[in-house]
Amino acid sequence: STQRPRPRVLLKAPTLAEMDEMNISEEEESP
Amino acid sequence: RPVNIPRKEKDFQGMLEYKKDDELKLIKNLILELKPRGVAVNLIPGLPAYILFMCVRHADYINDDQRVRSLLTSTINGIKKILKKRSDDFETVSFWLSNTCRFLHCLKQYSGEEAFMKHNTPRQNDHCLRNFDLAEYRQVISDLAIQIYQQLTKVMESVLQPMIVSGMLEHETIQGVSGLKPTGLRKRTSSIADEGTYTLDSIVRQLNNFHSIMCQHGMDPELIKQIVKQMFYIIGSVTLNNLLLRKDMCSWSKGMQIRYNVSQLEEWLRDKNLQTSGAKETLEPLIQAAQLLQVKKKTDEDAEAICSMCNALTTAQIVKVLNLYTPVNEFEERVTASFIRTIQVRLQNRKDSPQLLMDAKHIFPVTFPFNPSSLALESIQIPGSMNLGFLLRV
Repeated sequence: STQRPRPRVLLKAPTLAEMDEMNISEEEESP
Repeated sequence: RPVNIPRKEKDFQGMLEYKKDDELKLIKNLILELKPRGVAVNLIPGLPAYILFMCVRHADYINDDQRVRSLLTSTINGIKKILKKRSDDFETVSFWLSNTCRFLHCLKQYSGEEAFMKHNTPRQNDHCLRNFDLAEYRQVISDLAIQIYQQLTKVMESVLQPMIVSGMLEHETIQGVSGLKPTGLRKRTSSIADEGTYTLDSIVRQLNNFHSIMCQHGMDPELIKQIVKQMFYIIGSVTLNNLLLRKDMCSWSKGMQIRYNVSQLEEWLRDKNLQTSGAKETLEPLIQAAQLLQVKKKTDEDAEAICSMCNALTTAQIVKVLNLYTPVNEFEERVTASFIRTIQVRLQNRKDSPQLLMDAKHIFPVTFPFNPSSLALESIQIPGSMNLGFLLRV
């Protein structure tokens, strides 16, 4: 079997704390 | 209507396809409403992690970065949500710590990075992610695992806390010792064994319970070792702190009882093959305090022996134990003030902390050593009981 090249597109991720903030604001927005 | 033609395992590529609209349902059924008890007993350990990763693989395969991002974010938020809801349930926290670590290992094992591919089969190498590098998400998931580890420590502490003083210090199990009371001190409990009193057996049973749950969840062995070390640190520090505050715990016979209790905990470690966990070493201050209660405390030679023996205790702790020491019979003597001064002079060059009590809330730094799995993703089948019929094996 051939080895695949390393995936090329780096997906930028928010930090865990930033995710928390996004989640809180989403919850606030929803009724 | 599609015809359901049974396919051979080798025809699957180890991916799970789902509709974008089903992402919420996936998180709900797989994370928020999953009962760890049923899953742990009946299914492959780490199954939720493998399912989530197989969904990530499909999103990567169709080169849909939004879908990958959305799934990873929803997964992380779902895990956080269930851990908030069942924050004091050891089974839930242990279950999601195991699965979060397994998910992290999958993201590494199938990342396409050579360092993580060493133990892969050729088929597993074929299953590596094609389009996206998820290194940044791996960092977020590793941070999440650290948070869950800290939560697990707090849960263990709250369960063990009420048992420790009773089981490690107050309850007496050694025959012939229990009758000996320090002079002038009355027994705090009635002579009839109190119902509801915790004993060392209660602690050992609780350790067995924690250990068996973690094993059922397929927790990484190296992680179990770290958790056990943390449990032992809690037991050792709470016991020592109470000994340092209670005169009735500072006697020769208590020293003997503590050493017996510690030996039982050590036996538990051997029984579970956890001798290399570093757990025993966390009991060293307590072991030395118990020895200090039992050695002679009179001559200069005794002082020298105590100073070289008690290297895991601070000067403040050694002096406190000597001050609190209470003879149990006429053959023993109270420690003289001059002996304590001799000890203080001998130890004055030590640069140890002036603190008397141990920090019972201390949490050791945790690591999650990479632990690849030999499980073939294409062989994974999802039981109907998980209500994930909307996922399509690809």
